[in-house]
Amino acid sequence: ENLLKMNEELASKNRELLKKHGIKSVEIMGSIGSGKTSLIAEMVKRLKEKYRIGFIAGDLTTTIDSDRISKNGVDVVQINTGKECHLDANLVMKALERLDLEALDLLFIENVGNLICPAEFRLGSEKRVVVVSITEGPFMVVKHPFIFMEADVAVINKIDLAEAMGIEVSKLEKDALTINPRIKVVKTNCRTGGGIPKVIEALGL
Amino acid sequence: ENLLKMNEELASKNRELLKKHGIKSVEIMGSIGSGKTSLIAEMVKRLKEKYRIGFIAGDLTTTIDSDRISKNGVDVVQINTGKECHLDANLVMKALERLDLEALDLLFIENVGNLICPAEFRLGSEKRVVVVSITEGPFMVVKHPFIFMEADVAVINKIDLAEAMGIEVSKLEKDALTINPRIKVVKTNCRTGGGIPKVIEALGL
Ligand SMILES: Nc1nc2c(ncn2[C@@H]2O[C@H](COP(=O)(O)OP(=O)(O)OP(=O)(O)O)[C@@H](O)[C@H]2O)c(=O)[nH]1
Ligand SMILES: Nc1nc2c(ncn2[C@@H]2O[C@H](COP(=O)(O)OP(=O)(O)OP(=O)(O)O)[C@@H](O)[C@H]2O)c(=O)[nH]1
Ligand SMILES: [Mg+2]
Ligand SMILES: [Mg+2]
Ligand SMILES: [Zn+2]
Ligand SMILES: [Zn+2]
Repeated sequence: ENLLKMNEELASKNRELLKKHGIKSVEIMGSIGSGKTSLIAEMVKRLKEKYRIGFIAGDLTTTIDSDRISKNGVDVVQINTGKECHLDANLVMKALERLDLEALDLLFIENVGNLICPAEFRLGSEKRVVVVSITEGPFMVVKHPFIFMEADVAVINKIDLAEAMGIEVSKLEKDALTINPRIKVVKTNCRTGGGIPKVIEALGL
Repeated sequence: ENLLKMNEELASKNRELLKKHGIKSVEIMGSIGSGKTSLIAEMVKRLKEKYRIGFIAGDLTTTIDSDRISKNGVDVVQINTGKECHLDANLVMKALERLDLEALDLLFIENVGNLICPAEFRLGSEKRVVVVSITEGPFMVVKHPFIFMEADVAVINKIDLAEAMGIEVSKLEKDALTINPRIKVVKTNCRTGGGIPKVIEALGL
């Protein structure tokens, strides 16, 4: 489809621009309320001495996520997509124009909460992460193979509730590795910070 | 956009067809893993003496949801959408052709797990329900106004975990009513069946 081809071209332009400025870039995809912003907040806490960090947040509406992260002294841009259920490379290109790229070493991009469309629309980041929460039940991985194929790292979050939910975390991990043997799977509790150093390591940050 | 106009036309055809056969119909939308299938299973348990029930399940892939419901002696059709993040009236029209409409009084349609696109693509059902889980955090309602505008009933599920999550359920209820003053909000625990009679009442079943 033409739309995807155009998106790929813009994504590689974004990629070039980030590379030119020597900026590492990580896209965070995942289900609604899975813990994407909490994960980013935890990583920002631990990395802000090492990197000058920027953040692009995508949501239908509100500035809730960018407000949360800007409290950490990070440059933020909020993209409100209206009715669109995913970010695309064009929206990210416009957001990049609003950041001072000379002043950044690391960029996080949080996509709209959705385990489907974001898989197909690359944004130009170096790495892609998918976050799911064990509170979604045992089938969210097998039901959404495409996004796990596209991701470098899979974060299985809210493991503090695994017992209450009766969820076998190791089975979710197996499901992800069956779909994509190259993916790195990390279990986290983004409220306490459990597992975050492993995510940082898996991303090479 | 043409796509939405065509969808509306097909949705009203589905509506006419269901009306002609005197079949009550309810669409269940909601986030990934929020409890849509569990809600339907609980309603089927309590209504199968009163109605002959059919079920259309939508997912990218797998027959996990239709298998779960078919165990209750319900006629099921599984729609696998591939990469499409929402059902549309055309897919539902084809699924209706695979059901014996003479033998049905009530039809449940479970949409793909997604709080965004399903809002715009009506399927032709009489009633629309949106299910969210308190485990998604405090903002999933305010961030997704369109789907709450479209729904007749909002189900706030997994209230057994409200304390562990530190979520104020009454605030989520207020958020939904602010977006859509006509919506009926019901709190449930679809594992134990808590609140299900209220959902059945709100749907007039
Ligand atoms: N119990 C528990 N709650 C968590 C964890 N991580 C995040 N949360 C909570 O989950 C809710 C949603 O977290 P967010 O970080 O906003 O999730 P998100 O994926 O960014 O959400 P959206 O951007 O709205 O899709 C909040 O109430 C968080 O406090 C965790 O590991 N355990
Ligand atoms: N604690 C708790 N778990 C629940 C509740 N309702 C459903 N669950 C669990 O949540 C998980 C997902 O439930 P499903 O009914 O499959 O959710 P769904 O919305 O149909 O999921 P998808 O179709 O995959 O998007 C399962 O592990 C259920 O057992 C509830 O009220 N409380
Ligand atoms: Mg967020
Ligand atoms: Mg389901
Ligand atoms: Zn989309
Ligand atoms: Zn869609």
